[in-house]
Amino acid sequence: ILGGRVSRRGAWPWQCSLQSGQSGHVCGCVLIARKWALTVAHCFEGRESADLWKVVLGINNLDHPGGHSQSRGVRSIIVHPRYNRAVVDYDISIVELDFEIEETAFVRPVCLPQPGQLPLPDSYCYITGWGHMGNRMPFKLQEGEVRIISLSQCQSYFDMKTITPRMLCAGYEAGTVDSCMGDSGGPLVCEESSGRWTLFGLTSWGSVCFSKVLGPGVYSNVTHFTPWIQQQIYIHTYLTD
Amino acid sequence: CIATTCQPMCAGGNTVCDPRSNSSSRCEPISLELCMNLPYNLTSFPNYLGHLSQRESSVSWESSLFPALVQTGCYQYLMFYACTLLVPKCDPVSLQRVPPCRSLCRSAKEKCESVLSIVGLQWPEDSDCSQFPEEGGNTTCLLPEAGVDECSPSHFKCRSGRCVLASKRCDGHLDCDDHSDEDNCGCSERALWECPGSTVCIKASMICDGFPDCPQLVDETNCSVCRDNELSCNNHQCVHRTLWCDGRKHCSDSSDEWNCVSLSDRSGSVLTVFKTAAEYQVCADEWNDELSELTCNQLGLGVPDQPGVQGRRRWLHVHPEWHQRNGCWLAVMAYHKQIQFVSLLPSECGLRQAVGLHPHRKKR
Repeated sequence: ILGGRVSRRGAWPWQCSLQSGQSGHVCGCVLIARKWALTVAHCFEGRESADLWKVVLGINNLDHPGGHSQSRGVRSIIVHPRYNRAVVDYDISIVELDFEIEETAFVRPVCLPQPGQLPLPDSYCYITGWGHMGNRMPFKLQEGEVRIISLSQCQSYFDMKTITPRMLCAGYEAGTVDSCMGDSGGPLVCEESSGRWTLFGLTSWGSVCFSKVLGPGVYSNVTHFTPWIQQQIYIHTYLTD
Repeated sequence: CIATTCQPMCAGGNTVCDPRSNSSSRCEPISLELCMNLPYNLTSFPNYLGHLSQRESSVSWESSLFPALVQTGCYQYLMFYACTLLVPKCDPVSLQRVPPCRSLCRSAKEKCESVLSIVGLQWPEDSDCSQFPEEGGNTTCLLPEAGVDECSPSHFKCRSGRCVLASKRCDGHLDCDDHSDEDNCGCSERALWECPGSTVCIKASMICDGFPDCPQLVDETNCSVCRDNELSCNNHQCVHRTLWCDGRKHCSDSSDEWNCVSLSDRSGSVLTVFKTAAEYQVCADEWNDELSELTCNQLGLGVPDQPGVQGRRRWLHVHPEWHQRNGCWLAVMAYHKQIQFVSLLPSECGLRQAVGLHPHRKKR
């Protein structure tokens, strides 16, 4: 996260770290139910096999997981069938954990949006992750506040790519808070008046976050995928092949 | 053995392979989408930017930088030059990389470096031109042939020769300086299919593919001709009615098992099950907590109740311990045992319990 700050322990109990073999942390992910997490499809490019991955939850410092952390293997990875690598569209995947997590103050699912529920342009939400900070990779979870941007305004920043209805944009035009490499798959969440946090985006792509020329971050629009997510969880939970 | 260029040797099991060495072991077909229009189609790694694979090239910042720079029109053959760096030509006989000629590198740098500096970006460090041979020397090198297609397949070439993103073609905005991106914009002229009743054009392969792309979803209608005793899957296969919602997948996209448990639209609170292609309202004498939990799960993460629902629903039998539990709850109606959903709270999602987590609010 560029321009963010260190999060407090337990501030984002749905944030998880998708880790693989020697590389350790590769991508962010988001817990949505006791046995299910979301991330983006492009994290699995070149490493599609579930047994290469594990999910770590309830941590703040990647190097010092601490007593609240829970680690699970990955039973299955469900990449969206329409994921388009070339234009990074339909960039979403569902991860089935091998065992349920234990819900604690530090490990807890986020809410999925209701059908059609979208964050309003100009509303403020949060992005979190262990991605690049611009000068180094952090050990501690970073958080940053970003403003939702309309798709039409967002398209004006990206000559080379098409912003589709499966995407959501957030960030400051001339500001500094942005997601970056290593944040992919992590959450963009907005707080509701009831005090609950709802997941509206998964960090997907954006302008080159190292350069001074900044544009908004582009996130997978979770609202668009909620029916698909629920169908897949239902099928993998209740159906026998 | 992580680098693809090492794997053949790793398979041997005991050779030390340094992916950064120049001895590339084999040529591979170019798959980098940006560089699919080159006069050569084989490459090898590492490339001249230090990337170890096409995948690494595809996510590199140079693969974003150069197409953006092409938009400025600073040099006609910039994309060709960029591709000789990103996916260098591999000679199938000698398995050696063929570098760009020094003059090509110099021209690109002279004409475009200053444009980069305007936006605070630097010319890629490790593309120093002195490492490339002069043309006409004893080392072969690459120069663009006349008529080389400057635009990648994901770009549209304006009449003026500039490249604009293919999605800008016929989007109603004049992006080419000569406006050629808005010429001949009928769907058929672009070998696309026009959505009936709208000006949206889609590829023929998107018709009846199970994903609606046209307004009013017309591209997904009349896609299957099923017999009377069959139902159409989301991907338009036909499945026998009796197999619908039987707990087993029969459609290849498993859509015969979607939405088998739902709340009836009318009242939005009566549990219905879709079975053998008919809707049944659930009415049960022996109901228990396990069935409640199963039903809530099958409905997804819980459904908020509908405040202000009118009507004669004054009865409400709630589980004696309801106040100790959260989540989706059921109540059994007293007189005709119809199962009604009363959701007190959605599931425990989205709450942070750790103390003192809102300092930033004070900061505002």
